[in-house]
Amino acid sequence: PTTNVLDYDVDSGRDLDIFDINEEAGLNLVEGDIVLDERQTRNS
Amino acid sequence: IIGDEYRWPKTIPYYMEDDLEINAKGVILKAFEQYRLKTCIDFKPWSGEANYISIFKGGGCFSSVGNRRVGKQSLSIGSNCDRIATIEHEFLHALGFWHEQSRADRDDYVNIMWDRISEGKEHNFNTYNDNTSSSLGVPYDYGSMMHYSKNAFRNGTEPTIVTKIPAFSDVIGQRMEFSDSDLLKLHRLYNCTQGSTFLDSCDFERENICGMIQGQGDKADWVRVAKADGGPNTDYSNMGKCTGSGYFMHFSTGTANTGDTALLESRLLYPKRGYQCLQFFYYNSAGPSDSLKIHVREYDNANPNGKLRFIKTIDGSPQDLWQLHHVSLDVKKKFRVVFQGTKEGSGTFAGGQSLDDINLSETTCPEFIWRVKNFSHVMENTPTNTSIFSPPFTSKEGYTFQMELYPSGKAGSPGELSAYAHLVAREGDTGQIWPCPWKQITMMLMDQHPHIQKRMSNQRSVTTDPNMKATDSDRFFWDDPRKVGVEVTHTDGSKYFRGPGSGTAVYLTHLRAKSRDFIKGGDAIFLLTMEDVSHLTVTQPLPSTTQQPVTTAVTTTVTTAPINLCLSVQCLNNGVCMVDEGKAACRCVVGDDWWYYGDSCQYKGSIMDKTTLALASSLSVLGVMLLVTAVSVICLKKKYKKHANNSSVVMENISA
Repeated sequence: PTTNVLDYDVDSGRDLDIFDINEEAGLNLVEGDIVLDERQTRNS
Repeated sequence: IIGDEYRWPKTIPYYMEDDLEINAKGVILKAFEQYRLKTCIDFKPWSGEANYISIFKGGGCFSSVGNRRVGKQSLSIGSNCDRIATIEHEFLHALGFWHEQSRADRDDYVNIMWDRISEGKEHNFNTYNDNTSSSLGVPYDYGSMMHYSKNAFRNGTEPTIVTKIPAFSDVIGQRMEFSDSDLLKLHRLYNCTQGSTFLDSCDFERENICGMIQGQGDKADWVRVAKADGGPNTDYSNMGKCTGSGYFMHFSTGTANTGDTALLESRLLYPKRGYQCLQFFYYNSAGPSDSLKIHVREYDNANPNGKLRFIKTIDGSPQDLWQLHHVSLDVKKKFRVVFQGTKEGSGTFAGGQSLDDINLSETTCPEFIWRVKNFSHVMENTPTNTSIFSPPFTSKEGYTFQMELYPSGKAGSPGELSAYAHLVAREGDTGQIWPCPWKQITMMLMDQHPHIQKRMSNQRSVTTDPNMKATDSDRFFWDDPRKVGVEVTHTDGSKYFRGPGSGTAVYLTHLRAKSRDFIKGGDAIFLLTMEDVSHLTVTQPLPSTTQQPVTTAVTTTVTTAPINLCLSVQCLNNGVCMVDEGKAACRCVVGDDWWYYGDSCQYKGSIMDKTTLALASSLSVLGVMLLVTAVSVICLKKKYKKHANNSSVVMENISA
């Protein structure tokens, strides 16, 4: 075998919760991960 | 959320969009299996039902709350969302659950530190009042998988949520598995009676031993004890922690005669899927030649008393510890599981065969067990960035793999367990395809709770994408370890090649690893599986109803439009273009209480609109009536006033 292939970290070393992931994606959803439909949006 | 209109049917149609990552698709199916094992919710591929959940790769992980009855209801499992608990969390939203800390009584249990919340994010800590949200009679659940973590939306380094009971401050925000209360709420919301793939579980704590019976025709019996001569000294369920409990079943081969057998049979079980996994803990203090065999007794018209069918012999020499065993079954008719202990040897001694914590479910068994002894000690005393390896396991898929564990975390991740999966190849291995195509490797740290439905095991999966390149290299990551790996000398002196590892540095925190029954009797158990997921690279077929001819009520047969006719027509809101008497027309989507209409289905009507219309017209009639009344009253008033004036004239010179 030639030079070492590095291990791969699927989380890039960060323990991101659902809300962190969405926040980094700029989603700005209600309570971090809830999508409202029109009626709910109007109410809220 | 309160309201029957938000409920889904117990079997939810789903459609996995093409853009989902393959690993995510595999983990979604595992999440569905957890729902089937622990709840009455089932999932089935969309076959044209009016409402279904479309799972796609969006920018993050999100869902609507409840059944929105919009036909295609989207649920996003984007990058980094492919953890089983994240997927279960988003599906609990879709089933109608909000976050735990948004309950109406939230402030009884936690303090929200408003000044530590990021600006503009305060609304995320709103609560719902108890006529829109119900806690279903379940106490506040710090361990809910729907609870925010203590640092959610913080603007600095201090927690935004402080539990009033300090012991729960690090419990909130677990994202491992359903908590008992999560399941209880779901059962109450959907009137569940039992999990669809769960068959049986027994820890022998009750004298009825879960309805198990002594088999007929044997010479000896299994006995329910809390301790046995020759071992074990304690059961496995509670490890002897509680006085007056901690029972298991024991067959004392030491005192039996040579050739004696003891049969222990489960109650009658009724399979649905045709495949099962029997899992149990076995303590072997019997003679080296004594055997434990697993049978099934199957019942049908030809065999009303059941017919015994041998499954396998549990091998392994006596060892003074409780060992976990899995047996795969393939029963398709009413049956019992039968444990047959046999004294093959001779002589009298203290010891025998002991069974505890039996679980049976219609799921596939994990392939391999990696037991790490004295795990607490290992966690505390292994330096950071130092790892241990499981033995190489050769999967039924024809590939050999290993799990690598950093008990004290990889560099930069102190206080964590880090876990990676490596492919392995020996010199001379043949028959594999390289790079390894679409095999999903799952590494589960088992929560050794006696009851399978109450376990909150932690698991992560990685999938061998044959197209994945190694970092900063044009080589394929999952290529032949003999090419991209390093040579390793095994403990027995043999040599093999180990490929690069794929996994996560943040598999589980030490804090959580020390909670529940992840470590029992000092040992930790990892369950490892490799599964073929190549079928998930194929697009999920659309329901046939959208592709077949449709006949309408007016007896003309409408065929799907030839391409050119429909090009000029655009149907909105998922309308479908059809040719009707030579003309392209849109057929619009209809819901239970709503519908689209118009030439291109651009308008939406609903029963609510009709009601609104009726109300509006009656109000306008009322308005007009009021107007007429007012005008008449005014006129009449004027008239009478005028009349009065006339009669009040002073007749001074009338006669003149």
